[in-house]
Amino acid sequence: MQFVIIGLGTFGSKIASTLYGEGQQVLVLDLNREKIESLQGLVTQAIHIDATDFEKLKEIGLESMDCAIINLGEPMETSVLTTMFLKELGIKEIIVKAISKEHGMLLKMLGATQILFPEVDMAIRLGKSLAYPNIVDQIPVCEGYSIVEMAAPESFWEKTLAQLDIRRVYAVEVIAIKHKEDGEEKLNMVPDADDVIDEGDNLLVVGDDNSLEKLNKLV
Amino acid sequence: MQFVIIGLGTFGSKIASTLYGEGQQVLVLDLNREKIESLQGLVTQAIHIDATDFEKLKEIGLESMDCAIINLGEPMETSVLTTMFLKELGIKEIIVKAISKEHGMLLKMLGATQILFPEVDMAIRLGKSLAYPNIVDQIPVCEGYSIVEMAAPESFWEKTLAQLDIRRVYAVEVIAIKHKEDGEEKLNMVPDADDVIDEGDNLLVVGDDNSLEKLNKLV
Ligand SMILES: Nc1ncnc2c1ncn2[C@@H]1O[C@H](COP(=O)(O)OP(=O)(O)OP(=O)(O)O)[C@@H](O)[C@H]1O
Ligand SMILES: Nc1ncnc2c1ncn2[C@@H]1O[C@H](COP(=O)(O)OP(=O)(O)OP(=O)(O)O)[C@@H](O)[C@H]1O
Repeated sequence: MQFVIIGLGTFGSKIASTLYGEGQQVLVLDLNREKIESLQGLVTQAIHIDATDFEKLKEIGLESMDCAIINLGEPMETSVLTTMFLKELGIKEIIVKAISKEHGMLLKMLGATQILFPEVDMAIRLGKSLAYPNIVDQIPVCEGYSIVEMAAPESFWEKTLAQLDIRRVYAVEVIAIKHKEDGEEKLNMVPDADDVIDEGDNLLVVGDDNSLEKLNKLV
Repeated sequence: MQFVIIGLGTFGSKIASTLYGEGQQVLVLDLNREKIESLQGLVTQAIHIDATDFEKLKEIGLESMDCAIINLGEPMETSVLTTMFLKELGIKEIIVKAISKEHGMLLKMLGATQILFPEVDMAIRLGKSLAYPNIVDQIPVCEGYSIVEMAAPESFWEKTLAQLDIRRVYAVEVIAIKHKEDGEEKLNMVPDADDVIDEGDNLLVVGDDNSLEKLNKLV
């Protein structure tokens, strides 16, 4: 697929190299000559350009682009104008890293199909995991359901899954037991009923959020 | 638990409100008076201060803090000095949002226990999901293992899990079937052997990364 990355902020630079590393066609545009120079040969094509210059954008010929990714920093108007121009050029997927909620609203009004808030997303995820230290990670699966990695509660240690009858008692399913041996993590995927949970093991469980919360209170 | 958030960038502000919303004690420090004013009453305590002033930091009395989170932007030296001071004050967990890999190295040398790169993390995740559009989401579980949400391959449609014998043939386990009905997502968690995969369903599968990649090639 063909991607155009506009603005080589931290995010833009990394997504350009990730996509190129996955075999995708990657064109990058930026106002900063040094950044463009440093990417020559590391992406499909790197062009020095002011992305708010609609005539110059048209000259490049972006009609074949499947997706545009914008990371132009401040001020807002730079990404706002660029988004509007890309929509005019008919690019279907326009992904923009936004500065704030209001900025995101503006961008959506002008045709952005996806707005990104990497700092906010990480703050929410890390904040929740710091508030619940026995939860190693929590991944939403769909409305009301998550997969949670949690330290096995003490009351589970040295018992088998069958003895604990977790599915019936707690309404969650243990999809894996993570065990540490000599500093190495071993994953017992889809464990058997007679597998034992050891002290220090982590459990990967899936279930509805209420059931997960009840289980978490045991830890 | 007691948290001190130093620097109210986008990340710092959001993690402060997330932690406070989860019932944690949250102290915020920043050089910007307006930001401190705007947080009065929205966190436990908000103090206007230059975090690179070691004497002023000592005056606040941060010994009881369980964790410090730093989001001080540029230049590097601000977060570098602050990290060093917090380590001196004996704070056990020091989490810092870094500007670059080199910045992260410096911070670790001076006592930071966790370095964050929210823009890089999202760029890698989004970059991979854009390169593999049939993978809705990929979550690493541990070294070499992931949980993947993917569109069910056409060859699976209208067949039961038993008929497909997925565990034996593909070495992955289907932990859930996501089905859309009248715009609503239904999750069939830990499906039975005779459950059918319908056209348009997504599958949540867990397995080693090689097996997941082979399965993904079918889609
Ligand atoms: N008019 C423009 N045309 C093209 N490129 C531009 C224009 N204005 C700014 N840029 C580029 O956009 C990039 C923005 O990077 P910047 O680091 O400011 O983004 P950011 O919002 O801090 O994102 P991140 O946190 O991911 O680094 C810079 O490389 C800059 O040269
Ligand atoms: N010496 C200092 N003491 C206290 N606060 C400081 C000091 N220097 C900077 N700050 C504060 O740190 C914050 C840094 O925010 P900034 O937006 O620059 O961070 P950032 O790196 O862009 O992160 P994000 O992407 O999460 O917004 C500002 O609120 C600023 O007032």
